[in-house]
Amino acid sequence: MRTIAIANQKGGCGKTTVAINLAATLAREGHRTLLVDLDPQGHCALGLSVPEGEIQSSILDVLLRRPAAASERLIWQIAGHFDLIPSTTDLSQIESLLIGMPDRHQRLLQALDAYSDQYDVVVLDTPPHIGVLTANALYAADEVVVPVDTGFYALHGLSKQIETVERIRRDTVRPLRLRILANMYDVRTKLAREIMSELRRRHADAMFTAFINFNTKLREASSLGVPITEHDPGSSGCRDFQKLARELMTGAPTA
Amino acid sequence: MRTIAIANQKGGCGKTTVAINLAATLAREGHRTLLVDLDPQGHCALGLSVPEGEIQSSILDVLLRRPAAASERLIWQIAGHFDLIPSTTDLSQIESLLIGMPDRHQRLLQALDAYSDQYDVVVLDTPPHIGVLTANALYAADEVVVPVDTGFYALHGLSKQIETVERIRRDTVRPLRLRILANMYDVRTKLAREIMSELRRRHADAMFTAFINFNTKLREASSLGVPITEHDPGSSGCRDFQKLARELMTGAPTA
Ligand SMILES: Nc1ncnc2c1ncn2[C@@H]1O[C@H](COP(=O)(O)OP(=O)(O)OP(=O)(O)O)[C@@H](O)[C@H]1O
Ligand SMILES: Nc1ncnc2c1ncn2[C@@H]1O[C@H](COP(=O)(O)OP(=O)(O)OP(=O)(O)O)[C@@H](O)[C@H]1O
Ligand SMILES: [Mg+2]
Ligand SMILES: [Mg+2]
Repeated sequence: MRTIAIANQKGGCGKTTVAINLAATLAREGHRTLLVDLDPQGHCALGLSVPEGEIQSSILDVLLRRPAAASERLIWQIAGHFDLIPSTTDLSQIESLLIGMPDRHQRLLQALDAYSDQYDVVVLDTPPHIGVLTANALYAADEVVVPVDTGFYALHGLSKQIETVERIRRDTVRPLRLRILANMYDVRTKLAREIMSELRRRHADAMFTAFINFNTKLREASSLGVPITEHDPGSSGCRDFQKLARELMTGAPTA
Repeated sequence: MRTIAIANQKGGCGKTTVAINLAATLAREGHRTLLVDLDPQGHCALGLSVPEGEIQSSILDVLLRRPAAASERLIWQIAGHFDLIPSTTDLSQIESLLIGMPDRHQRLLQALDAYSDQYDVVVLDTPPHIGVLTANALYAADEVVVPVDTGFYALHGLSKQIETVERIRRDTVRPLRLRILANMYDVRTKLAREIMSELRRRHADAMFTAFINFNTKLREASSLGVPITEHDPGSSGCRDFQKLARELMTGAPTA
C-alpha cells in the first residue's frame, strides 16, 4: 500500500481538487483507493456529495482511537475501488485533544496499518496550516505531492515549504519522496509561463512532468459533487489527471 | 482609529491581495494606514518588495512584548500614509510561545493602542487557519472583511466561518461588524454568476455592494512587489478597490 499526502501551507493552490481527482483517477485505473480528509473544512465530503449531516464517524474518531460502533459508517463508498474517510469541523479540536501525547504525530500511521490489505493507494488531503494534522499526514505518507498554483506567492513559499516538510520528517527513518505539481496552469498568461519556467529551473528534479491546466470543468465538477472522471470523462482535465496518475504509479512520465 | 481584519479560513480566497490593495487605496484616499501581517507566510512583505532577509523586528516581537531596539526597524514605509508591520516564518512558533497565557488573545489589541494617534485605519492580514493569530486579529478588530472567491468550496464554508468569528468574539463587549466581499469574480463564468447570486440571497445584509473582479493585473502587481495603485492606477482593479474603500469608510455604496 502506498500513502500519498497532498500538502502545501499556501491556501487555495488546489490540494482538495488534486486529492479528489487523483484518487478518482487512480480508482478508474484499477487501483483500490482510499481518500482520507485531514482538513476540518471537510471539502472532500462536500466535493463528493457526502452529506455532512450524515457523517457520524470521521477521521477524528480514528485519530482519537475511538472505535466506530457497528451502526456508524466511517468509510463511504464513492465509486468502484474508491472510498472516503471524511472529516467534519470537529476535527479542528484535535490540537488541544492531543496536546502532550508523545505519539500524537504517529496516530494516522498506526491507524492506516489496519487497511494495508484492503487498499493499494491512500491519498491524504491536508489543511493550509502546518500543525498536528499535517504532521500526521507527513508521518504516514511514503510520498508528498505539493500542488502549486502558478502564481507569485505560491512560487515563493515553496522552498520554505520543502524545508518544513523535511524538518518534520527528519526524525523518522523511512524516506519520503517530495514532488511538485503545477496546477491551474494557463498557458495564455505570460506570468504563468514565467512562473512555470522558474519552477522547472529551481526545482528541476522535484517537478512532475505532468501538470494540471486551469479548467473551469474542475470547478463545475466540485459544485456538482462529482470528480472530473464522472463530470466530463473526455475533458482535458481528465487527461491531465490520467497523466499524473500514470507518472505517479510508474515513476515515468507519459507522452 | 478603525481596525479592520481580513479573515477567512478558506485558503487562497484573496485575503492578502485584499489586505495589500485595500490598505494602499485607503492611503491614496488620504487615510493614514497601517497594514499588519499576522500570517507566518509573510506575503505582505513579499507583495510589497520588503526583503525578508532585512526584517529584524516583526509582529512576533510585538505579540511577545519584546521592544524593538532603536536600530531595528519594525515599521516599513511603503508609500505616503502607508506603513507595514511585517511577519516572518518565525511567527509560526506563536502557538507554543503563548500556550497557557490568559491574555494570549488580547496581545494585539493592547499593542495597537499605542498607535491610535498615528493612524486612522489598521488593516490586518490573517492566515488560513483559526488559531491564536486569527483570534488576536478578531479581538483587535472593529470590523471583519471576509473575502470569498466565487467558487463552490468558498460559498459552502462561509456560514461556518461566520459562526466561528461570532463564537470567538462572544466573550467581548465590543460589537464586531462582519461583511462579505466577493473576490475573483468573472462575470463570463456561469458558475461564478450562480455563486454570486447565491451569496447575495443567503447573506443579503452582510454583502458589500462593491466586489473585486478577477483581474490578472492584480497577480502581476504582486509579482512586481507593488500594490495595484502603483502597478496600474487606471485599471478596473484599481476602481474596484476604490469602490470598496469608499463603501467601507462611508458606510454607503458608491455608484
Ligand atoms: N486546475 C484547476 N482549474 C480551475 N480551478 C481550479 C483548479 N484547481 C483548483 N481549482 C479551484 O480553485 C479553488 C481552490 O482549490 P482547492 O479548494 O482545491 O484548494 P485547496 O488548496 O484545497 O484550498 P485550502 O487551502 O482552503 O484547502 C477551488 O474553487 C477549485 O475549484
Ligand atoms: N481579484 C483577483 N483577480 C485575480 N487574481 C487574484 C485576485 N485576488 C487574488 N488573486 C490571486 O489568487 C491567488 C491567491 O490570493 P491570495 O494569496 O491573496 O489569497 P490568500 O487568501 O491570502 O491565501 P492564503 O490562504 O494562503 O493566505 C494569488 O495568486 C493572487 O494573486
Ligand atoms: Mg482544501
Ligand atoms: Mg494570504
